Amino acid sequence: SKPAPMNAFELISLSRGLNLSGLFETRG
Amino acid sequence: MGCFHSKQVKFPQGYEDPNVLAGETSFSVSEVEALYELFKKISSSVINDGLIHKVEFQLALFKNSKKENLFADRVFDLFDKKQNGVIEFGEFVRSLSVFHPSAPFNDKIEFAFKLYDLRKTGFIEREEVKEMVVALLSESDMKLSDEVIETILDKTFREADTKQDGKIDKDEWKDLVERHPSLMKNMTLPYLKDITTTFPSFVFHSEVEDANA
Repeated sequence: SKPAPMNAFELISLSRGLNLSGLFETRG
Repeated sequence: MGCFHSKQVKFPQGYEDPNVLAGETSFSVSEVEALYELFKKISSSVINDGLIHKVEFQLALFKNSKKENLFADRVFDLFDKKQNGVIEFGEFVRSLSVFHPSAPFNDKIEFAFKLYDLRKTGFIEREEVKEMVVALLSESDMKLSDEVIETILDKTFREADTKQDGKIDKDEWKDLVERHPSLMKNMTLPYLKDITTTFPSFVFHSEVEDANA
């Protein structure tokens, strides 16, 4: 049996562009 | 007057008083100053003009300035409140404030709604959601047929579009998020809670004492 499809927004939220934690790895 | 030497610090255009920014956001003055250390690093990575250009934003996010990403573009666009192609310090702090763990949940919901309303019509339309799903798939290794994408969209709109007009308005969005709070996971950055320990060098540039003198 096929798994139930995800909510489209759950998929979208996986984008790296929406994960701003990368900004905080700008140290040095 | 030994302790009252004035600092002749030159701030770039767009710089705003940390006291004012702290008053308007979820950050303390010290946290705003720590954010300024982060801002300086990002805004001087390519063009040293005290403003964050899109290429610098992408470089900070992905460590690669050439990476095109629909969502990073949308986030940049929302941070750039003046819509002049750059992010000033005040815009940076005010926008990041929405991502603070203690920022009002409603502000996070509003920000995400604007983010997903690609064409700024006041609604999240089915075509926009499809465009975002396709963009997500193209940046990841996931492959889904058009049929599967349409099934996902059907399911999403059956649940979210309670007025059944083919688009999601702000109230419908709020209802959906209340049922699925995990959709807001990206809207909170735990880093912002201890920004002063991540960027401790703010202490050396702090203006807080001067402001209280």
